[in-house]
Amino acid sequence: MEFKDLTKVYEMGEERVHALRGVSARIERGSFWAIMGSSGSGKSTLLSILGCLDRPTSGTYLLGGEDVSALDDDALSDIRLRHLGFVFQSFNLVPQLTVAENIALPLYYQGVPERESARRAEEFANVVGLGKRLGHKPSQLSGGQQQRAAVARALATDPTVILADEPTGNLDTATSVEIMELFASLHRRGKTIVMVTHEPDIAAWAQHRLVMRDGLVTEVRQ
Amino acid sequence: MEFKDLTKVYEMGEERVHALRGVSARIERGSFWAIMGSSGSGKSTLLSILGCLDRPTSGTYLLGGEDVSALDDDALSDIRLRHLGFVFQSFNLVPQLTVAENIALPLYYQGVPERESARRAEEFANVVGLGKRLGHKPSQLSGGQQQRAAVARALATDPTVILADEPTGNLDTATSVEIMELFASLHRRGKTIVMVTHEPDIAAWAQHRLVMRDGLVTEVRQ
Ligand SMILES: Nc1ncnc2c1ncn2[C@@H]1O[C@H](COP(=O)(O)OP(=O)(O)OP(=O)(O)O)[C@@H](O)[C@H]1O
Ligand SMILES: Nc1ncnc2c1ncn2[C@@H]1O[C@H](COP(=O)(O)OP(=O)(O)OP(=O)(O)O)[C@@H](O)[C@H]1O
Ligand SMILES: [Mg+2]
Ligand SMILES: [Mg+2]
Repeated sequence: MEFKDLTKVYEMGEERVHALRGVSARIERGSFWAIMGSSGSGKSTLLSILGCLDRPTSGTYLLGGEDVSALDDDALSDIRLRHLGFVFQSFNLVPQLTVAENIALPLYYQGVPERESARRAEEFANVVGLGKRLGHKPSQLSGGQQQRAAVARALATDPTVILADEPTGNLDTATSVEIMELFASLHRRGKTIVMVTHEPDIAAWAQHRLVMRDGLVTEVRQ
Repeated sequence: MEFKDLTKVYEMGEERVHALRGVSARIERGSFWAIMGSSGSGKSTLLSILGCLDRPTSGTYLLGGEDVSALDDDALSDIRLRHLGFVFQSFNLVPQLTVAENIALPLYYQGVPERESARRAEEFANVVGLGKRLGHKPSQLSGGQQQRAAVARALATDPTVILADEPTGNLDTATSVEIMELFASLHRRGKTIVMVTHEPDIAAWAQHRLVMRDGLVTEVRQ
């Protein structure tokens, strides 16, 4: 992933919010990055652009050498489904679906047969410690359990790139370590991981670090 | 706040989840407590019972010496409105209302005149660093900004007791310290604060600590 001079401006009537003011970096395939920075500095905005969920206002973004701005919405949607796993800051679980159905959702969209989907959903639920919760709905889970369901969903398609926005924000230390060990083993298997976190102990699990402030990158540590 | 042998069982068809298995403690007026524990250990469940948002399955809860189980829903609602400020783990902001309207919502329910409500909402928005966001909707805010709006709403009525579920879960270190300094100053002014957190640095701001695991209290540190 290589991005150059990315800007993002949100326009709301008269007002403009400059969420990103020109950020550039190169994230090598198979590397593990932590993005840190103050609240409102643009971390989630950057992650959504890297994850092809949103387009920058200006600047270039090359994903696997390909210019993402040249792709239409369908092509972006296809890339997201086949190569990216996204853990959202507010989880975005579907309230009407069970834990198992939520985790299996991207597999369903990929056209994976029902039985294999269900098997994989159960496997990943177990990996994040939710094996006994398959039939529960999100409203019946604690905050940290919902977060883990969101992590399981992002991993179920075995994506090449994992983008995680505060994946341990609602987890106690011991459970956070379990999730980080999971990420570390995925990284050893060749995945690219870009993780937003505000906790230094969590950022320490990554190889590289990017720090943001007010829509700009203030530090890059390789 | 004094509770004894509190249990909470969630029944979902055939299944029963024992969220609380008998917890007891005494939280003196004007004290500052941190509740820690593993994901799913019952922290949010305990907080919602202390905050009169939910009733225990069994056990007693005395709030200001009064047995809460003897009160009907209207009386509980009245206590919540007049004495308690609650920061939810998932914020629970109203999507259709602006930041200012969200913060002012409890004041509106208390019957405070519009102009005074708006003035106080602006004051608390400034206190949490959202002074420039009054007209924005929650979907236009970052995760940490939404969290701060939820904190401002809990404080706007100047409640005697503040119950906060992971109030800094989405905040960077510097902003977390600002929120903790705010809580510390409220505590110095005599407020009772009960805060769920998984971060030891945040728990360190409290005077006392309660640790939970699997629906039980495993440790009480005075
Ligand atoms: N409405 C509900 N229906 C069924 N079970 C529930 C419900 N709410 C919570 N639970 C269960 O009760 C237990 C305690 O949940 P609680 O939300 O209190 O945990 P917690 O300590 O706050 O966890 P976390 O740190 O992950 O937020 C969990 O096992 C959870 O799945
Ligand atoms: N849909 C939107 N409309 C308008 N402004 C937005 C929108 N989404 C984000 N913003 C603004 O863009 C800026 C960056 O937001 P972003 O969510 O990327 O921050 P962040 O670094 O993730 O913050 P946090 O650590 O609090 O989650 C913030 O000032 C935010 O209010
Ligand atoms: Mg964010
Ligand atoms: Mg909780």
